[in-house]
Amino acid sequence: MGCFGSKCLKEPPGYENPAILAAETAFSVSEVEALYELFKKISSSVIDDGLIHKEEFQLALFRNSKRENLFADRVFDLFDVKRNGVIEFGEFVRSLSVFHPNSSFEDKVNFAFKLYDLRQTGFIEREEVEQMIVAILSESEMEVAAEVIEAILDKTFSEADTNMDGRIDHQEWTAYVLKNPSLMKIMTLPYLKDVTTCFPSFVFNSEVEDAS
Amino acid sequence: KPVTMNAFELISMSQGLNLSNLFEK
Repeated sequence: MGCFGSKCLKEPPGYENPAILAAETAFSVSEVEALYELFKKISSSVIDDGLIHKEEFQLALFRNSKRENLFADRVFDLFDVKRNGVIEFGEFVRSLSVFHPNSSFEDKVNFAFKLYDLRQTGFIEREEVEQMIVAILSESEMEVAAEVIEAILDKTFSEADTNMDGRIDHQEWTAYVLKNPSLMKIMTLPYLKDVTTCFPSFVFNSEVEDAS
Repeated sequence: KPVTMNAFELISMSQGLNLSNLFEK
């Protein structure tokens, strides 16, 4: 394929053709182009290199590039599919697609499982859930007695760990979220149905004729 | 007191999981 004019020069490493990304995700070409406007904004906020670094991700999430958060770290790592410490545009679009209202429940359930499987062992272990509870409590500056944390863990595992081996496997997780669908609310971002309105400037850079 | 909240309900309240912040201007 040729590379005409100046078009290729402004495309950073990791940039992917919006038409290909649209074909592989829940987004239309226009929506991918609108997401590129968001991506450019986030990826240029600290280091203007067309890649999202962890600091930039934290800045976009918390308005603070130094704020450390267990879950933001996990989300960043899952978005960074190539595991090279940065989120490229293609990774950004493919990962966000899981959060699209039209994406499958199965994709959302799988992503959430990976998110909570902190040590990536293929199971959500009791220690991992405890670590996450402690993180959320410290984030909200709530002091909760150790017995209360134990009681929350007992309740959760008595409901989710149906084979009682002390950890939640993928099948148990799927059954558990089907019984508790509210747990999947965080896996859908209504904004994603509306990205072209949020970032209307994409039309000035659009490569497709019908960008409506 | 009986515990009524499960761990994942609690966890899903984390700001770090609130990706809608990415879209705030």
